[in-house]
Amino acid sequence: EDVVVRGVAVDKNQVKVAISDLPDQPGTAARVFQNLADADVNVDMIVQNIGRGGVANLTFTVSIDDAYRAERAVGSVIEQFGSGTVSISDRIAKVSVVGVGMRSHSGVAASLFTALAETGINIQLISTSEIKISVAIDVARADDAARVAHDAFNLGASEAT
Amino acid sequence: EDVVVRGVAVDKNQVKVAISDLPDQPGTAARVFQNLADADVNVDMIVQNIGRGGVANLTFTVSIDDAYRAERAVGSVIEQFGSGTVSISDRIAKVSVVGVGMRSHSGVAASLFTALAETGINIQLISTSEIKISVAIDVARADDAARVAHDAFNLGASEAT
Ligand SMILES: C[C@@H](O)[C@H](N)C(=O)O
Ligand SMILES: C[C@@H](O)[C@H](N)C(=O)O
Repeated sequence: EDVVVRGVAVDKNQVKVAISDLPDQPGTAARVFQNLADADVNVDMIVQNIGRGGVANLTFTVSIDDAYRAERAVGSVIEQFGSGTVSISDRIAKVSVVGVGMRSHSGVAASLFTALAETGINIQLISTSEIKISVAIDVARADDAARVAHDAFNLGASEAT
Repeated sequence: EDVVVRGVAVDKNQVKVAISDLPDQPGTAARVFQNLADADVNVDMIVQNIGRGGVANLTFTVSIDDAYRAERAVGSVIEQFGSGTVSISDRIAKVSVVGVGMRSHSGVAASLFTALAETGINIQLISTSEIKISVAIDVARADDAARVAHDAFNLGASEAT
């Protein structure tokens, strides 16, 4: 399947909610997201890597408007677990390369990551699907990131929000 | 935007490639994926959470056919970093709920995660986009996962590969 990169999207209005030391057993992720759903919090990226030592780190992003409610919703559920801490980051930018056929192509990831690295932007989170590679970066670098990503894929102007 | 869950997809032929202690600075992710691209390795999920203490953990999934080449490609680049270890997991199943409008809905994540938890399936990786929530789980539970995910969203038969 051929890769077609269609555009770059930038959202400058998000923060990370990072949960560390979540008990790595069936049910913990479910309860976190049920609490968030009950609190009407809209979640964008969800990134969880494999657990070690019986605990896992789970990070998700929300719009700034939802940050306070997200932290409270997570805080109350992890209290019941007896393990876990939640923290809200400074504002981040979510930068996404959108296309088709990207799933099988390490080359698209390599191109995006290289473009960011060459301008000194550190990648904080990575999440991918067949149609989108998303990274979270420092919001202060959002415009640079959009520019170098567009150049990397020979695209026109980006839509920043 | 209304959520419409269209289906569940299951891939039973993947493994996780987990890189721990990757130097958390611009360029490390780029070099890893450039090496993978050069080795013609197709990558599916990429999950990287925020770094702590100057290092980060990055995990991606590949088809079983690509596992050996993936490990060698990653091994050679992390040698140059002087930090980082790579390991290949046992076979995992990637279970995805596919739909539209899912990005803003913690409820869809909650429903999937709850369905898995209620049958005792542990979630190892999570990666999301507007059209897909994907988790990596033990391959031995793949059929159970497909079944409970279908029930959770009132869907028909799944396509398992
Ligand atoms: C950490 C969390 O994802 C846990 N493994 C669960 O299945 O809920
Ligand atoms: C860990 C890795 O993602 C690093 N932060 C980078 O930007 O390449």
